[in-house]
Amino acid sequence: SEEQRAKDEL
Amino acid sequence: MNIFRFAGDMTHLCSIIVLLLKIQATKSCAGLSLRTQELYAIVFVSRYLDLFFTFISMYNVIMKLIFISSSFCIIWYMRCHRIVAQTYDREQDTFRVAFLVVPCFMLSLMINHEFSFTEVLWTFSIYLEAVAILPQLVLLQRTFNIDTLTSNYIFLLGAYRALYMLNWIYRYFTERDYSQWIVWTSGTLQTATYCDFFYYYILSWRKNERLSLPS
Repeated sequence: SEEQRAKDEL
Repeated sequence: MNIFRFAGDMTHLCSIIVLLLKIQATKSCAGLSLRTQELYAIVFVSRYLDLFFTFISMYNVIMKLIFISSSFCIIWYMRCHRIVAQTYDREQDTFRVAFLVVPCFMLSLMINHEFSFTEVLWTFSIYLEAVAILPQLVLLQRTFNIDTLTSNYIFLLGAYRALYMLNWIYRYFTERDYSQWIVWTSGTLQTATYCDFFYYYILSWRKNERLSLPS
């Protein structure tokens, strides 16, 4: 999901 | 993953390694702000809660564990280590962090992507990271001459966020619905707080003399 991807950054 | 983000993460890692080297090699934390280190520990803990229930990649997990453990390790050195703790300048490091933590938390309750426990804490960590360096910059202006390792540490911290800005621009243009305006706004403000430091850092580097910020 977009949320999931948004959290892929440290 | 793009080169800007990877370079940003590596620069961030380097800043922590430089800090640990400084403390290890000189057995001193003179010129370092414990409050900034504590704020970073809060940032990492409140941001990496998803470590336990959303697996993104091994890289992501390992880096999060490194950041969390190193920030606590540095705090342990500055608080508990029998030699290093003596060199901590408690009288000078007096920035009232409540003035940073409370507004950031209030803001994260009001402005966030989704009003859930982890989301609010994640947003809080984004806002707090933007201001976490302030106690260190204030301490810098009080202790006139700072050692090279400390200034390198701060320079690398600023560079990491500047590289992340390139990463956001790159992702904005290459990925369709990538938008993180909370991270972008906060990250831009964060990098802006380093600008005056960058200016004096490069100035002193060119004049090849020790860095001293005007008080």
